[in-house]
Amino acid sequence: MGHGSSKELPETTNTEGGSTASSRIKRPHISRVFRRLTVSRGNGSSSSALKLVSAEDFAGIALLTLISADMQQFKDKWLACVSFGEQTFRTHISDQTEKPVWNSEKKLLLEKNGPRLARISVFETNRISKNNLVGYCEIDLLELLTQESDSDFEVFELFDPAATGKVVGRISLSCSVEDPIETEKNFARRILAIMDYNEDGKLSFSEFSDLIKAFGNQVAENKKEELFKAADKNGDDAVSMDELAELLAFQQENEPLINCCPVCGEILEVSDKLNTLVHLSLCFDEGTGNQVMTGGFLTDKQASYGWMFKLSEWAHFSSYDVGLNSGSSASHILVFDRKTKRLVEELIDKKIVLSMRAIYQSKIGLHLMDKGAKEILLSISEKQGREMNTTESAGDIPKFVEFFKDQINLAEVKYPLEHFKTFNEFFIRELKPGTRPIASMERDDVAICAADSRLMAFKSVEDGQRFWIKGRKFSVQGLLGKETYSSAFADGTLVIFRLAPQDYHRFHSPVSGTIEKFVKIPGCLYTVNPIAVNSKYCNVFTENKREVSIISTAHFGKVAFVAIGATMVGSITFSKKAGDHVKKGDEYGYFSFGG
Amino acid sequence: STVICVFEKDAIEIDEDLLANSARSLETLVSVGMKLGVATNKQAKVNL
Repeated sequence: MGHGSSKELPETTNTEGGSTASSRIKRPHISRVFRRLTVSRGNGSSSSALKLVSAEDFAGIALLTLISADMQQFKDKWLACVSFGEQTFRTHISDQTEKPVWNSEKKLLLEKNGPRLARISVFETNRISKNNLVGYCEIDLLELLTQESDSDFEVFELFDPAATGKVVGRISLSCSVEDPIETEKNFARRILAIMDYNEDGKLSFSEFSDLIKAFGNQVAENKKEELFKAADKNGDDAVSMDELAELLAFQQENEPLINCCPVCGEILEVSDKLNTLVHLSLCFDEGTGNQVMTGGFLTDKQASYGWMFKLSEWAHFSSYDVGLNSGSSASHILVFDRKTKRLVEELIDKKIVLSMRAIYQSKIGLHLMDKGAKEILLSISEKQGREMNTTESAGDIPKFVEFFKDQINLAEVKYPLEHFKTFNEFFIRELKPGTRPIASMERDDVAICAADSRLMAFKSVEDGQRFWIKGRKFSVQGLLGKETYSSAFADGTLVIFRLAPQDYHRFHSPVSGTIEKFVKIPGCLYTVNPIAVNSKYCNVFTENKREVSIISTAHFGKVAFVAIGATMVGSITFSKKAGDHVKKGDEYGYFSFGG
Repeated sequence: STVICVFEKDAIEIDEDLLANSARSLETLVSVGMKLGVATNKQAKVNL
């Protein structure tokens, strides 16, 4: 690396008098000394990057690029993983070749007292040998980032994991530290893009006010006009990206605007400004597609299994905590199939992923939309309900079946596809009798699963909140509402059945007993996807539209059955009424498209 | 959409595999009718 033009970086040490917005600001926190180099990217663009001078500088964002490998005449499909600290990231799988090219980038957080050693593992993958570790190397990033080099990239030998010292190939990679000024600008650019509703590249006062509001800093909110004037250096009644970057940098030095990360909610240390910026930048980057490597794995072995990385995401080991950040990159969710005893990956319709990202990915988006979001979601759902009840919508059934071909078993469906005149009719399809055998049918002391679904069960509400439901306002009382809540349910056992679009959408009684009552609770139609459930900012179970029923049983006492509507699928229909006796396994109702 | 069942405290002993997966924040794919758990009350024990 180095690429010839290594030199002192005046901007980072210059505290006044520079011509750019960023250089006019005092920045003691980024006054470290770097060597500048230019890194050429695979796409032809180039960007400023830096090398460290000493261990003291080992803090910031490092951009690691796994470029290519030479696997010494050994042809196969290849993927590489980089493990750094608690996380592992993986590249895509290369073509069948002995010289795979990935050009996969990942931003890594460098911390003074954090990890320095990165382990690179290269796996072969083919029909016979799935994800077989072929070679590895370990790289001291501090050493790499401080050493003098004239090359854009470095080449490391890959060692055979089974034979000490045997070289099986070579890998080329580059690593540089992101310019702190660039980090600030990128961050400003990112939040500006989120807040810039009319996409003119600037923030109007109204957009700026929303941004300050989203930061959750009351002091700043009270003087947003003052802040706007301070930011609007050229007096054009709008704040540009440069102006915003300058304001954020200046404020972070003096009176921080951002007290907690708007994405993951982590409280930010006022004293550690560089880490704050780095944290925000990485958090905002997640899920945007800006980073090529996928990640969140615990080990390189996990990373080598395509599906496995989702486990670690949902298992909450991400360095930036749980919730929106961890869920934001999900277009697949990992679940454990009880029948086959295997982990399986669940597809989510891209349209749904997009809507979820737009709304739930950032606290900012969610916070700002506030009441607006509820109306939008309701409107989308009502519109969807109307569309799905038209005869034209039946045309979507084959596409839907094709999309979920491994997950919808048409042989189980009571009627052939031609029977369904609308998509909604297919959505609430019935199954052939006997398709779902009921466990211990003769024993009412054995409860059964109420829906074809992804289940989470917790002995207590506390466990549920520890492992899954992260909404800060969740409570059983809030879930059931005043009319149906009783103290017997306090810290009761929670069982959550989450239905995915492809599922059989009728739900059944889990127990035998008599239905005491039904109570409708109006509310929003947020998604019930783990992205939202795992978010500290969403309280989907206590804010969504739902209908609560109480079943009085001989063996379990009272059982509360709550059907919760969600985005698009907000219509809840019960096929029983108060006073009816239900046998476990009886159909109890269904969800359909609508508001 | 989601269904949530709330059982009274200590009224049900949920199947261990379901609890174990959930404790790993891992959802379990289930079908209608699969066993969920057994009542813990005395009457249930007598029946057993």
